[in-house]
Amino acid sequence: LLDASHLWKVYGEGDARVEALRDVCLSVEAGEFVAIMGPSGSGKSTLMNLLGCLDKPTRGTYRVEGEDVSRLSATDLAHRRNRTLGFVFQAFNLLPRTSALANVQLPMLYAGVPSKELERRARAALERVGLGDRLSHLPSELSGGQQQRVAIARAIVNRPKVILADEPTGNLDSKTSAQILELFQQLRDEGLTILYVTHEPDVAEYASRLVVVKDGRIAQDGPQTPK
Amino acid sequence: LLDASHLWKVYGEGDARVEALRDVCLSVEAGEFVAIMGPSGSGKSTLMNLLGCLDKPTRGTYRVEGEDVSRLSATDLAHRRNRTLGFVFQAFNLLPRTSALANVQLPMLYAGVPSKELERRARAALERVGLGDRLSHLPSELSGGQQQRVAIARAIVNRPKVILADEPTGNLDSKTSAQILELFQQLRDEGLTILYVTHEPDVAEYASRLVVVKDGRIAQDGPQTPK
Ligand SMILES: Nc1ncnc2c1ncn2[C@@H]1O[C@H](COP(=O)(O)OP(=O)(O)OP(=O)(O)O)[C@@H](O)[C@H]1O
Ligand SMILES: Nc1ncnc2c1ncn2[C@@H]1O[C@H](COP(=O)(O)OP(=O)(O)OP(=O)(O)O)[C@@H](O)[C@H]1O
Ligand SMILES: [Mg+2]
Ligand SMILES: [Mg+2]
Repeated sequence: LLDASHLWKVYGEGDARVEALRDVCLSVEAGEFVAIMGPSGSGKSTLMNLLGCLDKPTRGTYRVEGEDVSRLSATDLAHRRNRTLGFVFQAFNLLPRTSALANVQLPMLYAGVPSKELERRARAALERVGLGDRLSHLPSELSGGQQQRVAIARAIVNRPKVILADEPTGNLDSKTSAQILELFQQLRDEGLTILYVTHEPDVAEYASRLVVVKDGRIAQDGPQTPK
Repeated sequence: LLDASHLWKVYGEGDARVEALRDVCLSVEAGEFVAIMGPSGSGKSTLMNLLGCLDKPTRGTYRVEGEDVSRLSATDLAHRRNRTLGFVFQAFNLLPRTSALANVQLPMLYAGVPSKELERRARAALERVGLGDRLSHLPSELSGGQQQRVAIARAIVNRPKVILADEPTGNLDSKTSAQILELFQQLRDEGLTILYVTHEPDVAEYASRLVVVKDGRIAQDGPQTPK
């Protein structure tokens, strides 16, 4: 499903050169549930941005469903992203002047979902993350963990094939974290593929495969018995 | 040092009314090391914003060093905040077009620190949080955990009496978290008072007092043996 081959991501030159990713190879099949861990600054978000087609590698090839994404036009890439991938950003990236409900509808507008479906599905996604009573709030009127959950609802509402979540429980207490991880498990049982970055071992335990990133490289990659 | 008496914070009216804080009383002495935990949306950031003089309560009185802050003019309140309190925001709130080094210098500019001191002290604060090699990076060129650490460096650089940190380790791996918490312990040994919000029990263990917030109220408040 996702096939990253010898990816490099380099920023800057000379003294300012940062090799954020070095020769990264990662292959993910449909239905997998993968946790990605590693120190701060090790390259996890950079990797997620490449896997999510939000950025291009400096070197290497990345295929989604067999298609080399570097060959796609910007428009085709945006289409591919919209129908296949749901992304939860480390900093949420919600539209600030837009309610929770409207924020969650955005991916569906782009996908051409019929207008009478938009509100119903956005509401259902927000209820799944426990925010049924915060639909009209703006991001500035929501707590950090509530904003995080709006970002999660937005990532799942289009039923993408793959969810890429960068620290999805970073701002959540343990009870709400467990609810979100159980939601991810249900989605995986419904056929979605899930990759999530976390720095908490308790959270990584829900996955059936663990990838550890260190200094821009994959230091470890193997199966584990999920919780 | 900090004395919050019967604080309420209410947003909205009618159906949209949210009682974010209800009748909260909290008293903190100089030199304390307090962890604040509680579910997502329970009122922790709202409480921190009131304690940090970034917002006013709907009802109740809040005194800093014996002075009722609701009596201060906006200018005096800003001065009081700048010299007494250092704040680490849940969303970091760094200036996006400004380097890490310049972001950390901001509180000192406001305090009138001599210009030849500015760069030296900002650099020292960034080295203390492990970012000595990222001084000229913009926030968008830093990882989530690196941005978080710039926000921490900015909060400590003016040697405030109190540090209020809202989820300071939320984006940090366990090794970097431990470094930041040890830094907080050192600062407490140097005479600072530290309050921090966390949702991770391992992180709360460093404090000598635990406050638990639930549904806008203080559900629990007592001493604990720190790690
Ligand atoms: N635009 C950029 N220019 C220069 N360096 C960058 C840029 N973006 C990221 N970096 C650097 O690349 C490295 C990897 O960043 P990345 O955001 O992938 O880390 P991360 O593993 O997600 O960290 P965290 O756990 O703190 O979120 C970091 O050291 C960062 O400073
Ligand atoms: N401007 C606002 N208008 C209406 N409701 C608000 C506003 N700001 C915050 N709230 C609500 O107040 C409650 C408390 O928010 P707060 O940010 O203090 O929670 P928190 O404990 O910090 O949560 P988290 O752990 O998720 O960061 C939340 O339910 C939130 O929806
Ligand atoms: Mg990251
Ligand atoms: Mg909060």
